[in-house]
Amino acid sequence: VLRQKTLNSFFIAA
Amino acid sequence: MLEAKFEEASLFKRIIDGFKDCVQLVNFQCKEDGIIAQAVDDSRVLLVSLEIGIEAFQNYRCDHPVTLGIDLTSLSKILRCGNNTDNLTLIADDTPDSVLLLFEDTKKDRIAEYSLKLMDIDAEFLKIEDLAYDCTLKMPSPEFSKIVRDLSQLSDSINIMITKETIKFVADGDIGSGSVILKPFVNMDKPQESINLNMDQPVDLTFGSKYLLDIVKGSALSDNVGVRLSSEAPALFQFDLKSGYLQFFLAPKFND
Repeated sequence: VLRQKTLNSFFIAA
Repeated sequence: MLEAKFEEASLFKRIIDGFKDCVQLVNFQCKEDGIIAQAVDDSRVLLVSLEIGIEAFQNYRCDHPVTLGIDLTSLSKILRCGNNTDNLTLIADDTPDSVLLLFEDTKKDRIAEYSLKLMDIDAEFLKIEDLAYDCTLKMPSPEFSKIVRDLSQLSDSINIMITKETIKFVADGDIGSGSVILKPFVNMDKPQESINLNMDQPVDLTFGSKYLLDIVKGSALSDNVGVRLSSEAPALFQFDLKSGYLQFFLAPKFND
């Protein structure tokens, strides 16, 4: 089963 | 005071059309050296990052940094009122409630002026580090667009696999499956039709078709699309402007 990742784990708020 | 004049309104239209379907409320940060904007879609899977450098304008002046909070649906309505070949100037004061869009027909004495109300948009600005990528691909944007549109009919996911000399797009769905295989090549007569591939590590990544369909709307901005892929980071899809770019960062799907 494929699950969509979000960007939250990659980018941090500046 | 901001005065940003596009030689042709069509450029700004194509920029906005390139991302208005995936994000709605966007802060345009206008500074001395151009305009930048960033927005994340509601599902937080796709991030759009726009930079319009001053070389992309016929004239550009911004004495004081100003943020224009814009609803892209409303902006699009106004952009449709101008003709593609009109000069388009965006005008705003230092603490604006609205932005003025001035369309000037260069052949006739016709000036159309629209004012768009601005919004207070509470959006965080994400810091995008220089990411390390395993593969860098540059290919004609119409071809990329066709592959995405064709394969997305078959599945809600598209798999991109890159090995040393092969780029493979695959969709496997209920009605059947499809794949498109490309090889890097150089077209000396039409360099924009070349396919360049730089690979440090092979990649095998899967992306949501609906996001890729949003991304290919940027194709009207450039003959080429730059694709950067990594197993560790969101993919980057980039359409270059004469000065600046429209970038899409897309989080992959992964096997549970």
